[in-house]
Order: sequence, then structure tokens, then C-alpha cells
Amino acid sequence: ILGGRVSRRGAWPWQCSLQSGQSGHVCGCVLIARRWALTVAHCFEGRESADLWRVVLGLNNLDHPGVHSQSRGVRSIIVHPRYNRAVVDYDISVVQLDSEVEETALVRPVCLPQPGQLPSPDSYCYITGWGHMGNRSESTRLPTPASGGSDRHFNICSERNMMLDRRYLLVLYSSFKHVFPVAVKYGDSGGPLVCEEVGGHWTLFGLTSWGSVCFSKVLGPGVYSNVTHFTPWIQQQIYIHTYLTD
Amino acid sequence: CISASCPSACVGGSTACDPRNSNSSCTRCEPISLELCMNLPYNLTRYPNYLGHQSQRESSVSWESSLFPALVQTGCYQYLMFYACTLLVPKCDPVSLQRVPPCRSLCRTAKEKCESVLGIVGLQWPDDSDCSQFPEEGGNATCLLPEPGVDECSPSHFKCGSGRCVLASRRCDGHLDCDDNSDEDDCGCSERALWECPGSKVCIKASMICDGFPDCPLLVDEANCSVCRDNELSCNNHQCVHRTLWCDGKRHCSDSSDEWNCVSLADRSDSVLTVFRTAAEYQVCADEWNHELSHLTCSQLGLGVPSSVSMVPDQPGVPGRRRWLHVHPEWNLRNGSALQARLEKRGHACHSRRRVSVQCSREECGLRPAVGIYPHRKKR
Repeated sequence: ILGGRVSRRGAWPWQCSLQSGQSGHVCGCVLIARRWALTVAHCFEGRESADLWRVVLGLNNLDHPGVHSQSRGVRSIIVHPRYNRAVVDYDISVVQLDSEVEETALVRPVCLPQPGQLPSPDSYCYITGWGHMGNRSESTRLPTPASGGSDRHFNICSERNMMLDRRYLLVLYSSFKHVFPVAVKYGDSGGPLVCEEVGGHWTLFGLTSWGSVCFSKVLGPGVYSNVTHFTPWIQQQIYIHTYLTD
Repeated sequence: CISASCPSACVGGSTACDPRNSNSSCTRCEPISLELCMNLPYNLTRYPNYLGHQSQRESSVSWESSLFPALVQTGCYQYLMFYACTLLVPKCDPVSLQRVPPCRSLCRTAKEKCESVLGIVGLQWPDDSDCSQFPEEGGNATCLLPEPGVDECSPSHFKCGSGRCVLASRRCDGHLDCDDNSDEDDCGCSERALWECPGSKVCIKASMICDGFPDCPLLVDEANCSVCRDNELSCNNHQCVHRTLWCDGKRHCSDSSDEWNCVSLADRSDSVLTVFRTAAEYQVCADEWNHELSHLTCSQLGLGVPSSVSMVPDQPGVPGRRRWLHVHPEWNLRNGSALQARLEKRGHACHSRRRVSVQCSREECGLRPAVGIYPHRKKR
């Protein structure tokens, strides 16, 4: 996360670390039930086998897991059948753990949104992860066509088409009412974008998917898989892999 | 070879290997498969390339394979794409089996003209492309320069009438990208080799028709895809399955869709449990119902845990004959099975004529006990 701050212990009990072999932390993930997590499909490129992975929860510091952390192997990885690697389309995966986690103060599932549900107006949303923090330059302004670049130059960076599709949330950080200048970076993929709903229930609305390499050293926009769009598919996969395993 | 010795197929003069190979060198030319560079004046390449990639697969997912096609759109240098491909898929000389590099002047010109454009958007020229590593043209070493007529655009681009290249994804997207707006001409589905959804202007790929995913308005791309007999039902992927096998707890459709939506709770306040079996609706007899099955019902529907369970008398005067399912005597031996697999049809109606009704409540989620909850505090 670029521009964020260190979290309090237990502040995001659904945030998990998707780890593989010698690489350690590869991606973020999100606990949605005692035996199920969500992440993005592109995390598994080149390492599609479930036995290469483990999910670690209850962490604050990656290097110091602590006695309250829980680690589980992965029983199955369900990548969305329409995932397109070339254009990072349908970038979402359901991960089945090899056994249930124990719900504690530091390990809790997040709420899945109802199909089509939107965050409540004026709700606070957060992105979290253990990705790169970068070196944000306080004095860097985002270049605009008026300041010297021509419109053609920004054609390199335009994610126009993606903005029109309901499978995505394009987050222009500068468009938020209260600008807390943060952005997701490499290593945050698969992590959550959560918003606080009525009654203090945090709900998962996005999964960190990708961002343009343009403005990557400053607050470039981020694209998130829109969980609301995929809720029916997620629930269907949990049903199939729980009750139809013959 | 990357490892110290070659794969066994290269040892001992196997016909699969070129005689110029030795036990420690399995160098060979391979056909170019990187789509981005399939319109070059050469068709053989050799890895590793000049960017450190070990294979065409690695090149296909590299940052450079995204950067250069995007940069070409700015028109900073006419032969930028050609230069990029000499780095990504270097020409392989079929005689010497060696790579043929780009000439130093080609490298320098591309960098001089285009590096500043990248700087405007906060990007850097690729690190591995130091021009001094490449030979000057006219020297002892062979190097590549673009010939007249070399294509300025890659197969991943659309060539505007003006000659400018724009990414193919911008063709017919409703935005005018070409100088002459030609990227928005002839944008009918058939011109773009796509299929037009009946009744709308939406274009989809032919492979999306009858693939089980609705893409057209009114789901017309998934209509009339199955040819099933009268006693069969159509799976979501348009296979046909005999109706007696539908919702029996076992998968018969390859996409398991014969076991989808088999169980439901009525939307009415009574939440009566209904099971869809053999293409008909059944009520569940409450006579042998138990708490574990209530838990299974709510869990299977993704609705949490049972908050109340009741036995609802059958409504008198219901038109037609009520269909009943009963709890299977061995229901508890079917661990991991869906609810519909633990019920059976019997030759008689429900003795008590009472139906199962279950109300579920979602389990708590999205709470942060470590942070604390202060519901009485209101933000001001």
C-alpha cells in the first residue's frame, strides 16, 4: 500500500496472506467463511496446483506471525472459468482451505455483499495489504494534457474500456470526497476493499486486481474486481465443492 | 541450456536434435509464436532474448510486451514496433543458430524519439536495452534494420487510414482514436467477425454462443441451444439429462447444473421448504425431520444457521395432488451430500401431512472484536 499507515492488530481480521514455497507472501486474500477465502485469479499463474499454497491468517507482521496466527493448506483453487490472463478479465478465484479456521479476535470472516449491493452513501472504505510501499513524492503532481503532454501520450495509460464494465470498480483515489492519498501496489493483489455498513458490519466490495504501470510511483488509479457482480458465482462454487464432491 | 546438460533427447545424436548441438548446447531456432510479433520479415527466433526472457511464454506476459504496443500509439517512432520485436523475439539465423541483434542506430533512434514520451507518464525505458551492446551496421557483425515496407503496426494493433497504430481493443469502442476516426468506421458485428445479438446492437464472439454464460440482452445467446427429448431436461451447458436424474444429489451434467437450485425456502412468511425433484416441486414431510437436516438446509442455501423450525400443516383444498419427499432412512450415512440426496420418494403421502418450514439467520460476519464495537457512539 502506497501512502497508508500501519494497522492496529486485529483491525482487519479477514485479511490473509496467500503464500507459496520459498516465495513466502505472494498475494493477499480475504476470509469469507471458516473454510473459504477469496483472492484474484492472476495470483496463481504458473502455480496452479493447490498443494503449492497455504493461507495464513491472524497476521499483523508478516515476518513475525505470532502465536495467534493460523495457517491452512489449500484443498482446491477455483479460478473463474472466464478469467482472461491477457486482459486481466474476470480476475477472481475462490480458495477452499484444507480445514476450517478457528474464529478468534484476530481471525474473522468478512461479509459478502448481496448481488447488486452498493456501499452505503458516506460509508468509509479501506484497502489493506502487505504489498510494496514505494517512495511517494509529496511534490509530485499528476501530469495532465494541459501541462505539456498531448492527448496521445495519455493513450498509453487510459483504461477506458474497463471503466464501462460492471465487473470492475475503477478507483480514482482523487475522486473520493475525503482524499486519503493511498494506492495499492504489487503484493496487494487479492486483498480486500471493504466498507463499513450498518451495525458495524464490514462488507467486501472489491478485490485488488491491477493498476496501470503509468503513474505507478504516484497515486495511479486501481482496478478492483467487483465482488457484488460475482456473489452468485462465489456462492455457487462453495455449494458445488461442499455438497457435490462425488 | 539453462542446466549443465541437455535433456536426454539431445544426447547421442537423436534425430530430434540438430547435429550442430552438443551435450552442453541445445541451441535451436524456434518459430515465432508471440502474437505481437507475427508480422515480422523473419519467422524464427532464439531465446533468451535481449530482455532476459527465457521463453516466448515469459515474453508474452512481460511488462515490455504491454509497454511497447501502448507506446506505438503515440507515433513517436515509425519503426518502434519492429525494434521492440527484435528485442522480444530476436531473429535466429537458421545456419549459425545465432541471434541477429538490432543495429545500434535502430536502438538509438527508438530510444531518442520515444524515451521522453515515457517520462511524461512516469515510466522508464527498459533497462536491458543498452544500445552499446548492439553492433553498428556495416561492421563485421550482421544486424537488423527495418526494410522498406515493414509493418509499423503489430497484429495487436488496428491501422488507421492515416497509418497510425492504435490498440485493437480501441477499435469500435465508441471513442475516436485515429486521426481520421477510421477506428470507428464499419463497426457492425459482421465487419468485426463477431455475432450480433438478435434484437440489439451488442456484438459477442462466436465462442460465447451457447457457452452457458448469458452475454446478450434477454439471454438470447443461450436460447435454443439444447435439443433434448421430452423426458429430458437441459443442463446449463446444454447437455441433456433424464428428468429422473434431476436433483437426485448426484452430478449428471458435466457442469453439475442438474443439482443447482434444488432446494428453496418459500419467500412467504412461512418459509416452507421445497425441493425440486424429477422436474417437479415437492414438499418435505416433517415426520422424520431433525435438527441436523435444518442446519444442512440453511448451510446449503448459504443462509447461515436455522433460527426457527416448524411443522406447518398442509393447506386444505390445494389444487392438484401434493407431492411429498421423506427423510431417507440412511440420511446420516450420506456425509457431505446435499439435502436432496438425503430425501426419498415413497409410495404414500406424509402421515402427519405436515410440511417442514425453516427460517435461517445469517451468521455474524464483518465484525472486528479486537477493535471493539461502540454502538452507542454516534459520529458528529
